[in-house]
Amino acid sequence: MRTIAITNLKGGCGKTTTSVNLAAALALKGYRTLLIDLDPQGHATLGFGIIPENRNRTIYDVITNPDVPLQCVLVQSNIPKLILAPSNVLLSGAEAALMKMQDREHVLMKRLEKYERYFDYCIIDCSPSLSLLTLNALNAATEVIVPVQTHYYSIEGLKQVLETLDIVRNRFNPLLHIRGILLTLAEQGTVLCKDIENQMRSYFGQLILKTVIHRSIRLAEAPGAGESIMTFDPKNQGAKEYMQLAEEICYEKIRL
Amino acid sequence: MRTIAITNLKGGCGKTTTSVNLAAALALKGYRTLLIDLDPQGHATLGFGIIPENRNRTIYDVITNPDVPLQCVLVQSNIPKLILAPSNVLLSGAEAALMKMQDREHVLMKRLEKYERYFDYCIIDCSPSLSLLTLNALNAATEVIVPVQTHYYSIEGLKQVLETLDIVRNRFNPLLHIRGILLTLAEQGTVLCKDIENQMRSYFGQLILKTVIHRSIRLAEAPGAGESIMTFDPKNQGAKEYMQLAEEICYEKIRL
Ligand SMILES: Nc1ncnc2c1ncn2[C@@H]1O[C@H](COP(=O)(O)OP(=O)(O)OP(=O)(O)O)[C@@H](O)[C@H]1O
Ligand SMILES: Nc1ncnc2c1ncn2[C@@H]1O[C@H](COP(=O)(O)OP(=O)(O)OP(=O)(O)O)[C@@H](O)[C@H]1O
Ligand SMILES: [Mg+2]
Ligand SMILES: [Mg+2]
Repeated sequence: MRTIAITNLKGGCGKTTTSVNLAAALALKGYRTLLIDLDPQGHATLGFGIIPENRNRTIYDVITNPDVPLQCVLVQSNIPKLILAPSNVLLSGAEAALMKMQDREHVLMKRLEKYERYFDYCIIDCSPSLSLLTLNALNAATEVIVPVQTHYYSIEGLKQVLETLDIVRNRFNPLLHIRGILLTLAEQGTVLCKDIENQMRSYFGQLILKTVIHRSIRLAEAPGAGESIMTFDPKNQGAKEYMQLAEEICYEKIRL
Repeated sequence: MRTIAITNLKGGCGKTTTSVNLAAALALKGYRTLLIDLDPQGHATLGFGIIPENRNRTIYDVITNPDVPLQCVLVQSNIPKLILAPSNVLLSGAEAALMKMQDREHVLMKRLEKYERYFDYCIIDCSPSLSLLTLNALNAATEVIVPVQTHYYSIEGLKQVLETLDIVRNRFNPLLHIRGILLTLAEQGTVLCKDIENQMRSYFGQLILKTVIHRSIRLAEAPGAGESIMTFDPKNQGAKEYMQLAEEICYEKIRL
């Protein structure tokens, strides 16, 4: 199982949108995919039409109670090969619970070990903060994708994020490597976004994924229908771009 | 001094953009304005062209060390009546430091008491998490503005934010009231944003501020020049809308 954490301290850069749609694209390509919502906002859960408040058991229970195995909380999405571990606002209590646990940075990693053979991919959506919960995601993962909006504030924060990932690799998880920086919310035709993209590619080089996700209002509409863009509007540019991202992640040749 | 916290757990909804431009608009209207950057990302600091790493003293020092008065860290912006208390990544260490302090939820409030007579407005930019730092901002404030993007994920999280603010008012700060919900990043002409705006006004009524901030690429370009939109491009729609917001906040009659 390849476990990929989708993380960035900057808020609103497309972490959830990427988690939901990359997981959906991988599942549609036939990979057995597990999507874990590790944000107490529960937006990845909402993204598949699951009401967070209605779940009496979530990833919170799996993390804080070793007697609750992951399969107890899993929910089937509208895509056969995609299964979701939902969250809700109770997850914000995980931070205090984890503080008191043994080896508190690796709890999620241990909970996922048994499921390595059941899934090909595990995607983890993180909240915009460097909490113990996010650290658990980074230690359970072997790869990280950092979505970055092509705006000034986002670029400035990126150096901090990369430094933080270095620290995590050195102190907690030697396997962790950056699969790539994903440019998101790129506005077609604006000088700002083109400038920022060029600056990013010259500064970060190969670290920037080839796939760029452009702004498309349908990507913002899809969560309202409780679906990923893949099933909500498969012909939309956003759907094509996230499918291209899935192919780039799987090392297949990208069909341009 | 009216102290207004700009907060929302949802990332990327325009907290920093609102803090920077509302503070600038208030200062241009002649009010003595203090902008406090309470986000370790230091984006409000960047928004005025101040390099966070270059500051050897920031709001972190004021919070964690009672011997460092606020005036030691203040920086003059490019607008005469606007002064900034900058932050940088060291502020992420404040959480652990506050944990050990007496009356840890009210530390910022106490540090600001002496400055009540020197400023008319104090604007506090918060990070997208409900940390002890954000709680300090909510306890130092008497008013809260909640910026909300007119998208699905943002709406869903709003109920949680309002519940959280209720808890803070009941347990920590009886003076805290919601000055308003500010609709931001509204895309002109899309059905989604119009739908969401209508849903919001029918559900939340008067709580929704009259001023709506529309998406304008110049608002995203201004931080690159290290200026607020007010001086970067005063004729831009974003500048007019933030000036209208400042007038709405000051209870003046809004010139429509
Ligand atoms: N490519 C895109 N085109 C249009 N809208 C988008 C795109 N990507 C994301 N969005 C919208 O922008 C908003 C922010 O995206 P999203 O919530 O995925 O970011 P996030 O990083 O997960 O935020 P948070 O920091 O709160 O977790 C959402 O309303 C989403 O629907
Ligand atoms: N009205 C607008 N029009 C166009 N771009 C905007 C507008 N408001 C904000 N932006 C841009 O959108 C991005 C998100 O805004 P901003 O950083 O202010 O949100 P935030 O809530 O402070 O984010 P965080 O949760 O990371 O603190 C920024 O790149 C900003 O420049
Ligand atoms: Mg998210
Ligand atoms: Mg901000």
